[in-house]
Amino acid sequence: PVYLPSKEYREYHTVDKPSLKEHLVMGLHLLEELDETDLAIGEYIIYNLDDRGFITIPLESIAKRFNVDTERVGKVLIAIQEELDPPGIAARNAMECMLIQLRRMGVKDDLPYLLVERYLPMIGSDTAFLARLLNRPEEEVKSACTLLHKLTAFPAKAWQESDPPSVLPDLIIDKLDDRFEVYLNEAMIPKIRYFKEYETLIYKNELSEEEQKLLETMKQEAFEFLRNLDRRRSLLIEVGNFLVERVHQFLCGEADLTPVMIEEAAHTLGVPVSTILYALRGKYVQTPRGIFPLSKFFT
Amino acid sequence: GFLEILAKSQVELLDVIEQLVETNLFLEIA
Repeated sequence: PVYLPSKEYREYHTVDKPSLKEHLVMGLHLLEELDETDLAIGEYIIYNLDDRGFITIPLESIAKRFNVDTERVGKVLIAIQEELDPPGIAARNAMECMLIQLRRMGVKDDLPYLLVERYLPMIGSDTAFLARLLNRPEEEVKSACTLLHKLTAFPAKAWQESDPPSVLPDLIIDKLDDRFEVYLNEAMIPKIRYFKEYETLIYKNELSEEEQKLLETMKQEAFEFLRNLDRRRSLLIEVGNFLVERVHQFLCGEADLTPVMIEEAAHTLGVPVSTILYALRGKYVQTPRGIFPLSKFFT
Repeated sequence: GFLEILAKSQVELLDVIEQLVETNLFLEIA
């Protein structure tokens, strides 16, 4: 509470690109031919695309929802399919998705279209056989198949991998007036403590040797866990303090980030390099410049 | 061990804590 008056309040965002759906909605609003209702229909379509990037809701039910005719929904859908990226988005299935991609690539040759429409499951197989089936030279079939292999069957997949992760920072570096404060964000971690009620049991003679041994082991394990949890906390704080010192200008917004050598951190903190690597793994730090993976600061 | 706990994200750590609290008589959520 002491710090409240001088603390700057701001929202923190992950330093990453928007999600696929956000990206599509932004694109949708740039399409000039759509009016307000069309935009609402378009957003509805986009937000209801499945994980693969396909539209699975019948156009009729969308039309009903917006009280318009089905053609109008179809018009919006075509605008999305033809103009928004990634190509193939909002198709009904993998076949339609690939056909859309071919059209948008401006492919004139009918062979790739034919292969997708009739022989999609066989594209990866024997081109000589396909050539005989289609009565076309094998070379042509081969190059059409090569082209088809460059297409994606599930347009949302490529995006999914780079979707901004839902990030919970482990470490927070806050700017308070002229100095930085480092603390842990253990929002999810409950306070855990040693429960000594059972300890007396160990030393009573009511238990068998085996039971006593088990309790001893548990006691040991509990101590060790609590100690390791404490060491984890203090090492993360030390890493945070180290960063405040070493990338001060970056944190102040006065310079680009120059990553620090892990060896230097290890040396300064007096722990092995491998320990630092463990400490960085999968953790994020919230700074006045955004939320970053902790590993971004090191090289 | 220590390194194992150090390497865990909060979500992973929460799993470990939940398991331990259930199986270890000497640990409890405060």
